[in-house]
Amino acid sequence: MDDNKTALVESLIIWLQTFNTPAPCTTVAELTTGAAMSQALNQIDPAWFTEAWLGRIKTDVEDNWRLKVNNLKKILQMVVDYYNEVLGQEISNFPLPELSLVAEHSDPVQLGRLLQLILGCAVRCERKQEYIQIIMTLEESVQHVVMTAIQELMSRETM
Amino acid sequence: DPNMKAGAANEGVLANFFNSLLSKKTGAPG
Repeated sequence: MDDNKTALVESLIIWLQTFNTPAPCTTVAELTTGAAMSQALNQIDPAWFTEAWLGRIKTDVEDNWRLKVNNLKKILQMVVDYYNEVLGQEISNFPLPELSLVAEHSDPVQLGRLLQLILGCAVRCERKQEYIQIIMTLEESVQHVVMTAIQELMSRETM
Repeated sequence: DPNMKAGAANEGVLANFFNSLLSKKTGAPG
């Protein structure tokens, strides 16, 4: 696999691991269920990504790609709404991830885009200070990818 | 050592970026 294509997802997986989610969070394949990402979002802003919402994310999807897509759709929709309604930022210029490619083929580029959107939530939420400080403790090469990912998001946002 | 200098400069860029992010206002504008 091309290093450029996997650098984003690999670094953002390392970042996501700082949330210590109950669901496994070490490989692209593990993340395709949506369980770890939804648990991280619940930590990022529990008032928006509520326990009730989290309860609608199925954790026993195994290799059923349709169930995975359903989970990922719920995540993406809530994240996009979070940008619009909580952060007051349109992300219509940002290419949204192809969720079927994530669920069916564990596509690292598309998963990277979804993680990038979640990163954007973490560094702008009410508790962003805590999350940014955690990012600053990560390995320099990871911080670099995270910084570039945030800069790309910012360059595509409109108020 | 040029490598050490480059490393320090890199650290500075990262620290500047994340510190500026920390100082930005949270939430929706207005």
